[in-house]
Amino acid sequence: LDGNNEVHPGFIHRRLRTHEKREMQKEILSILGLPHRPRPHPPHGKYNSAPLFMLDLYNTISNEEKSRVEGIVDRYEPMQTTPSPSLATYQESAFLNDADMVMSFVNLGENELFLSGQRRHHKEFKFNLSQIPEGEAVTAAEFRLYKECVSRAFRNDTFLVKVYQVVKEHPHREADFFLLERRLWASEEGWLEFDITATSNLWVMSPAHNLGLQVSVETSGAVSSETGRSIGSKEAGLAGRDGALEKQPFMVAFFKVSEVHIRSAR
Amino acid sequence: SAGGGKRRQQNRNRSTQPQDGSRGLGPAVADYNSSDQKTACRRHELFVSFRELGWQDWIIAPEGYAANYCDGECSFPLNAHMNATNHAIVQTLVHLMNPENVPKPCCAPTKLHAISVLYFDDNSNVILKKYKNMVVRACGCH
Repeated sequence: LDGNNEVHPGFIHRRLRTHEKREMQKEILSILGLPHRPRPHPPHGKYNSAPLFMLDLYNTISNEEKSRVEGIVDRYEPMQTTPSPSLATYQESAFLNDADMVMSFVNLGENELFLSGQRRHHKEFKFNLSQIPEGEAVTAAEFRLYKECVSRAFRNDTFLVKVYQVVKEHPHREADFFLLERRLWASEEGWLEFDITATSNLWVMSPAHNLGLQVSVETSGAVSSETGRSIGSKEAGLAGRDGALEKQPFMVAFFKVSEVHIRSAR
Repeated sequence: SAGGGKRRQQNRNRSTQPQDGSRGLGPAVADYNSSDQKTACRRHELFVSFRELGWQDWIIAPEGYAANYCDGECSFPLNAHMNATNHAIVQTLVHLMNPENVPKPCCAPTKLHAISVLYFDDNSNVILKKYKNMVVRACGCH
């Protein structure tokens, strides 16, 4: 239809045959740069934290584009869309403005282990970064964990949340780690963001080095006398896979195209 | 030039009385202002619906996008009414001189905009990608 809702004389107005429809779908997929139609299996048919976060980014971009077209304000303001993990910082908006692609990764493994010899709890997380399109370079990456306010027992305590990049695994002893850490109050609630840009770059360049992340929590209390005691992530209020959908941990990476994509003739 | 003599004669016979502003400007303008206006190069609306394609299970947003397309004639005089490149004007003149061998300029996009698409991949990871040059904002002759 043209602007006046009249069928343009040059337009083919007939129902497409099945194979024509399939060809048309293939062409549109090709425009989107996809070799085939994805077949995802989102759990429960509902969005968890990662799609909600990404939808928040999408709305931010769309509103910006709309404003630009309409000549209104061209400045980013973070959206408050609780309980989804909203954009929290202006630094993230800079990543977003600079990115050609943003991708969130599903957490593939989440085992909580207690090493009795070292009296240490830790939780493992794994992300598959092998499906990133060629020519995309990571400009920033974050590991996001949701922390809920914990029970009275710890209310006035602080915790030390340690996120380790597993560098090398050994059969009979503990793995080698690269450490990122964060000190926070037990009563704090919200998303914890850990910068894992260097780690993700390594994982993209060398998938064999992708041995995941480990998270452990210990008390570092101003009040508690048990400073340095390892506690379970649930005790510390860290939401896991079995928690609320919108609070599940995930990883997000921002990409910039480093190569010119040329569509090949089919 | 000698080339288009016969064609110009035909145009002259076809043309009716030039109206108001076009008086004295020649038959081509008079022709253009009547029936050619409908077939002139312009933007047409075309919505690509991801919903109609049955892709809601993997495309989260948007439901579709107004891709639009350009269609129509690029006829003399170009710069009087549309967004034409300098070369398109030269191309039109050469076409007028040698219509059998030299085609008219093409009606094509002159302004394109980007869209963002949010979708799942096979592993249920979510991708937000900017696609440049997906929406035709304006058409013109090239």
